[in-house]
Amino acid sequence: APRGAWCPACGLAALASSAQRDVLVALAKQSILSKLRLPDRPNVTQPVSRGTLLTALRRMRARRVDTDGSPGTPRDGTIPHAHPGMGSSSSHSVRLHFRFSWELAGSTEILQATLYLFWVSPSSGTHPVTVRLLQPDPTGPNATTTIETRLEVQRAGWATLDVSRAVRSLFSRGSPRLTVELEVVGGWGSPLLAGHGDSHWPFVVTQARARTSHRVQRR
Amino acid sequence: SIDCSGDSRMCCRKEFFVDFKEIGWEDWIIQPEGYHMNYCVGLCPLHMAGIPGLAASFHTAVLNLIKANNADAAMDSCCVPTQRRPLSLLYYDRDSNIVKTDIPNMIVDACGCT
Repeated sequence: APRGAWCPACGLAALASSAQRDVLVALAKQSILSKLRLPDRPNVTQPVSRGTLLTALRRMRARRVDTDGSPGTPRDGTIPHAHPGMGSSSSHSVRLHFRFSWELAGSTEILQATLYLFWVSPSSGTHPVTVRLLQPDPTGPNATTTIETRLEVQRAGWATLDVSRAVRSLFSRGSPRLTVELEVVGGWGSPLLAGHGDSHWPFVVTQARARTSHRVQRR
Repeated sequence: SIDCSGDSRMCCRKEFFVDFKEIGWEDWIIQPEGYHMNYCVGLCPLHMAGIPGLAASFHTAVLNLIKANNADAAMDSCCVPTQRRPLSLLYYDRDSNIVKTDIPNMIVDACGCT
């Protein structure tokens, strides 16, 4: 620039390199905080485990795919902070909701019901998962009955759990909804809940048989 | 565009990485690990004016000669960003919610002369 004229970046070049760095870092902080419309950096009181973060991100991506049908372009998104009830910071829970449509209620009996969960790359060793099957209890609108069991995940891939008792109980009352809560102790990972298309999402296989009627009906 | 190296004086892009761990921000900014706060610096001699990056065509060369010969007629020329991209952040806000946001035009990819 002509001598004496002001050049925005030239002033910086005149500084000693350590001072330059301080100026640039201060500029970076100010720039990020102002763009996020934050007066100062937030103080984080309840950091969340990485496992929970990953689950939350998958949930956000799944929601984004649901809304606009395509893998979402990067956009703002807020994931509600994992509420304290989600176990200690070293574990996190995931809730799966299954809705059954019992068209054949009357003349059918449930032989077997199996829950399938696809685990993404857990580290080696056995990983305990507490599984709670929650279902509305007839005694009261907010009551739920819970069947609790444990699942040991040894490797990545499909893990199965027999949920016949819970599904039979739902079926006998014609109740359509089964909530499965998975508590992953140690926050080491979570089942695949989004991405990979829906081929790897959790599902329940139910085998049923029509009750043979004593009267032979010819039809 | 040119990346600044050594003591190049011409308009170029200077890389500058702010590591969030170094500035104590890694607890509230979850991703990424840092911010590439690159910036543009250097001289824009009049014969380079108006051409982001380096002159590349005959037309441009002629234009430059005209400018260089009529130095007093030409305006000042500055070294500015010619390509930028957003900074994607995953961070905790003041209510400890986890927020993902893309701040547009935060990362300079190329510089050139106005």
